[in-house]
Amino acid sequence: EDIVVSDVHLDEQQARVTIRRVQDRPGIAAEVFTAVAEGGVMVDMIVQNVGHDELTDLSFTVPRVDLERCLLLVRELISDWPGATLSYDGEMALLTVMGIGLRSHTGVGERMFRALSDAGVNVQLVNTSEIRFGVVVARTDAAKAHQALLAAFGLQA
Amino acid sequence: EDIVVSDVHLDEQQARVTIRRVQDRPGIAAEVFTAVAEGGVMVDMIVQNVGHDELTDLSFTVPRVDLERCLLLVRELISDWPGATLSYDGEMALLTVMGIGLRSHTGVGERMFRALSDAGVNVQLVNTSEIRFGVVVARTDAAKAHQALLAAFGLQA
Ligand SMILES: C[C@@H](O)[C@H](N)C(=O)O
Ligand SMILES: C[C@@H](O)[C@H](N)C(=O)O
Repeated sequence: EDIVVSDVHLDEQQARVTIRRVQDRPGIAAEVFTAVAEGGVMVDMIVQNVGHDELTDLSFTVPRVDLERCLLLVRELISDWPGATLSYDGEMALLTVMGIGLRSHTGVGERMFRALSDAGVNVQLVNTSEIRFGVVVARTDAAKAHQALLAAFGLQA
Repeated sequence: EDIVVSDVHLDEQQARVTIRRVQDRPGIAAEVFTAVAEGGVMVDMIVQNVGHDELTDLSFTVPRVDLERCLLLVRELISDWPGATLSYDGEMALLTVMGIGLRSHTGVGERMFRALSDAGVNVQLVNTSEIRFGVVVARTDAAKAHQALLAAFGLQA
C-alpha cells in the first residue's frame, strides 16, 4: 500500500482576513492583492468560493504579526466599496496534509474530515489540491486536530 | 532572477458542485465527502470559505463526466438538510499556476490577478498555496485566460 500522506503540518503563525461582499467582477482580486503586496504584507493562502448576486467573499491568510498592518491596508482600500465588510481571525490554525495523489487515492479526504469530526473540531476553511489538503481550524483546536490527523494517517511517533 | 512560475495548466475536464448554506459544525464535510467517495466520484479540489450565521458554502470539483452522478448523490444526502441548496457548473475551467515559492516571491499573485483582470476574465473561485495557485473561470474565458497567464509569466512559445 502506497504511503500517500507524508506529513501533517501545523501552522499557528497565520491570521485570516476576509473581505465580505466584494463585487464579483474582473479587477477586484487584482486590487486587493496589489494593495496588500504594496504594503509589504505577504499572503500565504487565498480562498474564494463561488459568488451569488454578483457578490462574493474573499479570504486570505497573512503572518499573524502582519495582521494589523494588513487590516489598515484593506480598510483603506475598501472604504468606498459599497457593502463590503472586513472581518478577521487572529486565532486560527492551519493544518496541512501533504503527500502525493491525495485526490486519486481514495479515502484521504474522507479520512481527514472524519478524523476532525470525530475529534469535535470544526473546519472553518478548506483549500485542497492533489498534493496538499489545507484546513483552517480554531487555534484552541489546533493541538487536538493535529494529533487526530497524525493518528488518522499513521504518522504518530 | 529565479524562474518562479514553471507552468500554467488549463483543465477543462472538471465541473463544480456547490452546496450552499450547510451547517458550519463538525461532521458536515465528513458526510459530504464520504457520500461522494462511496458513490465512486473522485473529488479534485475543495474550496470552503469562512461561514457566518453558522452556515457556510462548500464547493468542490469533480470530473465533468461524473457531474450528474455526483449531483444525484449530493441531492440525496442533503434532502433533509434545512436550507441547504445545490448548485453546479458544468462549464468551468481550472487554471493552475505552478512553481516554487509563489507566496514568498512577491508579485506572482498580483501578476496573475492583474493579467486576468486586464483580459476581462472574472475569477470565480480561488484556491492557492505556496506551490500552486488555482483559479476557476468560465470555460468561455479559458483560452483567453490561459494565454494571458502564459504571457504574464513569460511562458509563451
Ligand atoms: C472577487 C474577485 O475574485 C473577482 N471575481 C475578480 O475577478 O477579481
Ligand atoms: C462546513 C463543514 O466544513 C463543517 N464546518 C465541518 O467541519 O464539517
